[in-house]
Amino acid sequence: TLKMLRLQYAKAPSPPLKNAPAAHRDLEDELIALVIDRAFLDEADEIRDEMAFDAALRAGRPRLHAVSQEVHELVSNILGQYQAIRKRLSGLTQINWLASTQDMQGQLDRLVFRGFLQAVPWERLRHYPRYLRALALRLEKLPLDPGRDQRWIRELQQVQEAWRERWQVACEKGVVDERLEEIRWLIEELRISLFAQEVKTAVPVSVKRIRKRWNELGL
Amino acid sequence: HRAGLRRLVLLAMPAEIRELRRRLQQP
Repeated sequence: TLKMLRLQYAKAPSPPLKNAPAAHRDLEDELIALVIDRAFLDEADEIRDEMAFDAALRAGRPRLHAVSQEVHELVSNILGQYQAIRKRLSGLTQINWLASTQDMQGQLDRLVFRGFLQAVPWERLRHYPRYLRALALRLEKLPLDPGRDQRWIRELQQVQEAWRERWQVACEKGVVDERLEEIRWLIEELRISLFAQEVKTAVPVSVKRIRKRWNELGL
Repeated sequence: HRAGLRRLVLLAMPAEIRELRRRLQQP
């Protein structure tokens, strides 16, 4: 129910992007906005007059019920996994796991924050259950071999640190740099390939490939 | 642009949006 989803969402942090528009919205309004976007405004850029708007309404109306169910299922999955991971992470207090738990908390905070349902494109939200499943698996594996987790962190840092610096500066300025967003989702895939190979990546990914893309994008 | 269009949709179909909100509240 919405009440449960609200509870799961209650501890999500503030958005990283300065002056993010949806930061203080209630979850119900975020969900309604997402349903409206999916049902009526997929081609929002092309709606420039009343005729186009009426056409969008006519096309979207029959989809409304199915879209609302699709949105509800996805968001329930995301917030359910989110809460379980957040709870487990906060229970891990071993000092020698700190590098791993801080890395995971950082990842989680960048994925789920107030307003993320509007800030993150739908195409990406659809991948969230996979990102979160990989994170949960990593959490399970951590006690078995914390040294291995830390080795993967060092591997990840070869691309993540440069990206994070640039991304944080952009967020502080309130700017979304599409190139940094593209790298960001590649880093999410890299995390899967390093920490939870059981979960399949959406695209082939490696440190080398990300560096190559970084250069191609002129970053 | 998108936020403006969303507001227009909300105004254009109040009954459907009310129904959506009602369904969200249901267990």
